[in-house]
Amino acid sequence: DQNNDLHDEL
Amino acid sequence: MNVFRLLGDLSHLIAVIILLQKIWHTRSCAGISGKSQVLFALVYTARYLDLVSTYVSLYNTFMKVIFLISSYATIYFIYMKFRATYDRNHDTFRIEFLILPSVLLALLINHQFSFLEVLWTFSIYLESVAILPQLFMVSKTGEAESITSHYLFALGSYRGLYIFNWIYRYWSEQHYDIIAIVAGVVQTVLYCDFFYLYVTKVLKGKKLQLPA
Repeated sequence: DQNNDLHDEL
Repeated sequence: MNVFRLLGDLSHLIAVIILLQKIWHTRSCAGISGKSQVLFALVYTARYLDLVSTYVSLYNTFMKVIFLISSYATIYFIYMKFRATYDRNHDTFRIEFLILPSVLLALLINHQFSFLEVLWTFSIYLESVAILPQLFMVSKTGEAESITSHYLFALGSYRGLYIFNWIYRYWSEQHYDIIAIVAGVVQTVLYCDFFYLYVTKVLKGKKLQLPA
């Protein structure tokens, strides 16, 4: 899925 | 989490440790661009505000705190504790020309027009160019201490490894974030000239000389 609401990367 | 992202984060952590160790051990920040460090502090502050609102993992929280503390500690060293050794005359890049376009671009191109998301996007755009004052300073002074070039190599490798992380995540979980990817590629490309010199010179024990 494009993007992600939760940015789980630093 | 995957091995590329883990190696990338470790590379970033190593870069931060090398920098703090160099400044603390030599009690000097000669050759270090305070402007780039100010930009990094801006980047991590804008990006890690979600520390108060979202919990991803202990690792995520721990690393965010480390990067925030280290970026402000570096600024403290450069502009206060060891300010006599700060080479102001060679650190002349106009960072407003990096900040303002990043703000505008973040307002125009983002995933969602919300406060935290626009700040996150701003931090992604700014990080991609945050190293420019440092590279500019190295080109102006014409050289860099080997410890500074190790710092730059580790810092450049961090987002370079993230590119492999994004490829892996697209392939394995159909996840991708085009904003982070484009900015990450730009960021890594900016280091290419330095990477070439690092591999061909520094690793052979020579001093890093950038064509002024």
